[in-house]
Amino acid sequence: MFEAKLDRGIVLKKILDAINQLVNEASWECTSSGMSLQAMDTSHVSLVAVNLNGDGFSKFRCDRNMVLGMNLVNLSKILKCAGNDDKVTIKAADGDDKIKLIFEAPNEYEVSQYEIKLMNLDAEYLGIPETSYNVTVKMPAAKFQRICRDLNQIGDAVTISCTKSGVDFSATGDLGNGSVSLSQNSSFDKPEDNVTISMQEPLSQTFALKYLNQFTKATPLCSQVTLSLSPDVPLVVEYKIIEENEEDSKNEIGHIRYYLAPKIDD
Amino acid sequence: MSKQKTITNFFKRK
Repeated sequence: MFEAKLDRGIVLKKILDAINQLVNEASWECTSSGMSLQAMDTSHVSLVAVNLNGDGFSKFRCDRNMVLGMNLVNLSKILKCAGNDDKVTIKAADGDDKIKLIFEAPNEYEVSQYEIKLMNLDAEYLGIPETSYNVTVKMPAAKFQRICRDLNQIGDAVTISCTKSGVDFSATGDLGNGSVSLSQNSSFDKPEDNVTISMQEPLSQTFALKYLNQFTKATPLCSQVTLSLSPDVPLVVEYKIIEENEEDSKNEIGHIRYYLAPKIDD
Repeated sequence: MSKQKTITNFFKRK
């Protein structure tokens, strides 16, 4: 038996919005410690890994490990039927070919139930090696989204260059070129606007904007995004999954990490 | 000319 309840169903909606264009089908692995998902896009250029901690749920029970393969586009459709303030419960019985989704409205007298068919997916799991990254940039998620969107007007790829003075995002195309430079800054009043750069050695790497623009669909999950880079390894774009409660308290319940293979000169 | 690598060039299948 598997049962997981989130008090703020909107978090699940945001997670699905963040991944369902990149991957259409994937398997959730459920264990006593939480739920996780790993999947590559169809061209195998990027990989998304979602992790939700069991203790981030208001109720979490997983008697034995389960793999719930499903069509994420369909799951997303069903989650659209839940109100943003609904409590959402996911239930799966051992050996069943479907999961149940239960939405409880805040008024406490309206309950909706949906079922979604499970699929047997031949998932390929990749081992992600422990890496210590040369450069880590923590910046406002909305700023990163804006930069990727703007530079995609200029070209298909962005070169991220990091030096002592800051980080540069630049693109070149038929019409010309463009760049956005950010230097480290911190504000006591608005920590969500901070740009934090940690660098061991200067670095410059190029990535396809098509994928980065897909990753920024996770922007509503968290005010800050972390980019981790090292020469000749995939870029990591990480968003924490933050549940905002009624009292405005923020609770980190997991993360989404996107890995993007670089473009490398022949 | 830069070439797009795939993720499986870096991460091995389990």
